[in-house]
Amino acid sequence: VNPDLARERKNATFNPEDLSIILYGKENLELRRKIFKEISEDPNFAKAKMFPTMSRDEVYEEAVRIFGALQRKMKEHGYVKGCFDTYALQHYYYKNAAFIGTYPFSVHTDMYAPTIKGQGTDEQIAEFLPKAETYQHIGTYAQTELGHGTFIRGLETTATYDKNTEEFVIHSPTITSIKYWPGGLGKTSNYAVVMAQLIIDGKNYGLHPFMCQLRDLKTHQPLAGIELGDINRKFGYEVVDNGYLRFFHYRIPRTNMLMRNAKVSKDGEFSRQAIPQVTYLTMSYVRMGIVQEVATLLAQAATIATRYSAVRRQTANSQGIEPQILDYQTQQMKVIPAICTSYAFFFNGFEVRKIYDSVMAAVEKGDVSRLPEMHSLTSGLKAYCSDVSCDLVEICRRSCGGHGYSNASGITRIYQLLVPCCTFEGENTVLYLQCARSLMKF
Amino acid sequence: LGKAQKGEELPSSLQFLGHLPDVPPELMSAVKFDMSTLMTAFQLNALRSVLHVASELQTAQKKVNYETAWNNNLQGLVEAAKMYSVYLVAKFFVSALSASQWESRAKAVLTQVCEFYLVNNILDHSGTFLQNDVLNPSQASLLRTRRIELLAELRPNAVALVDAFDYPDRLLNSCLGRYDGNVYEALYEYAKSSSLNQHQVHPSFHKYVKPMRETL
Repeated sequence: VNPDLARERKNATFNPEDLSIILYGKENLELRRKIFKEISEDPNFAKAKMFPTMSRDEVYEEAVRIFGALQRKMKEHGYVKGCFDTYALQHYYYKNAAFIGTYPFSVHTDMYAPTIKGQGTDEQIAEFLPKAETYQHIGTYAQTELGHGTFIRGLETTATYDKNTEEFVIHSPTITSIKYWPGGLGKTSNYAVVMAQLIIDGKNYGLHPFMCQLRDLKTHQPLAGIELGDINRKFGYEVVDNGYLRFFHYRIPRTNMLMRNAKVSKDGEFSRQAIPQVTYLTMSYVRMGIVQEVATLLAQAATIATRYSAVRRQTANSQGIEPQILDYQTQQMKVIPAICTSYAFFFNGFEVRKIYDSVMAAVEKGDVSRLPEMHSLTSGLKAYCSDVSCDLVEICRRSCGGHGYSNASGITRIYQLLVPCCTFEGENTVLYLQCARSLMKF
Repeated sequence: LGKAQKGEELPSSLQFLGHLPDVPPELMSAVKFDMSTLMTAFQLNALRSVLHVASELQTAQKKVNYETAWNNNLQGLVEAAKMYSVYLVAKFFVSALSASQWESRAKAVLTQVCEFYLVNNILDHSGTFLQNDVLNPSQASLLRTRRIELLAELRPNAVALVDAFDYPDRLLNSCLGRYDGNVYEALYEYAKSSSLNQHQVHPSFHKYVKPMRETL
């Protein structure tokens, strides 16, 4: 170990292990370390080191291969019992194996399955969820359209009920209505929860979720009446096949509308069981996840910048010794705010999760009174935490001097993962305004 | 500033350096800052930001319709939402800390971390805190001093604080942030692994550089 780092550790006034236990809990900490050891020792995951030199196709293929290998490994070790409650563990497992922070199946685990659980009837959950848990159905969440983002009332995709056949006809009436951006939509998914305007007898009943099969379950060929593909290269997230999807009067059974909160009967009668805001719960869930995720990304950048600041020496003092750059007040003012904000965001993430869980428990009992609070809270915090994390990660990158610009720093990769957090699930200014609207109302 | 202090003449854009305004003595009085006081400041700041834009909206709506009034106050609304979010994060951190029964040395350093976070955020948003009359310039100055003190207090624990995040090298995938600190050896190996280094002479030399030289 570098002597400067060794001395830093020796001189600390506390044992980092105690703080790790505070952050993760003793049991989780041990599990994380066990997983890491298993992955490090498994040759299956060694190839992932090659990511920076691979083509897009190779990166995607390797990411899918690693995911499959990890699923088998997790099952083998009893970590996966066909339940998405282990998804946090799955994320950690994957990130350790592949270095890339995300994977082509992330929307499947983070949005598709939770939407079935949250918005399906008991019968629909029984039908769809086991298939999702075993990856027979690989799904995504198709809401955003080419010409429409956070303003979801402006979405154009229609689901028109046909009483004669008891089917919904899903259609993309314009180029701007093409579903665009959902992760995993391009090549990975064979199913999607599609958000569309429900129309019965010419009357619009607003936005609702519909289960749409996109590809043949055996051949994986796109089904008739559907056009879909990858949206091409992006700033980062190269492992994810963000996609586009266009419907041409595509028919699905009536029972494929997720009907926990609103129903359409065989004869076309619409009834609502909950307030319309329940439809947006998935967004609150994902925004809560982003609040937690940006904390970990910022903490990683802070770790890199701080350790490097302890090792790097620069500019001789009057005794001719180059001090550690961490001894310069200006350098401290770069890394210490990043460290402290990481901790603040960790605890913030825990609290938001607690609030979300209590609101969800109430919703399950039919009490939806706290939904506006949840929406306001997750909108504001998603925007604020991702904004601040982005700024601080850039400062961490600069705190590494020229080397921060090299991919060798590891910070360039973190920055690529953070930047999209400021625009996905709602561009931040729009989210601040959603939060402000709630504040005015309250 | 040196020239200004010596009474030398300064260019017009720098003349302000030579004209320090008199500060009333009552503004320089010391104020004690503790967690509770700091949290009150965050709360008051968030509240006043919201009340301020709400009042602006109400006034605007007497002259124009709701939509136009809303559009003319978007910046104030965003600011109010930000101050609310800043307040929330601070509140959650302080309440986690006060409710905890953690190991005492770890808790002591987390208390410093939390105080730095609060002080630094007030200073980062000092424009709003000043505008909302939650903070005066004298208090801001005291907070700046406290922030520098906290930097020095946290400095010895900086590495241990990031070690506690417990990210393995494999996850960080960084030559600079390695646990063992062998940064330069790793950077050297990283350079050697560049795909451009597969050949001592890159094919583009013969293909493009030589013909170009021959034509010049």
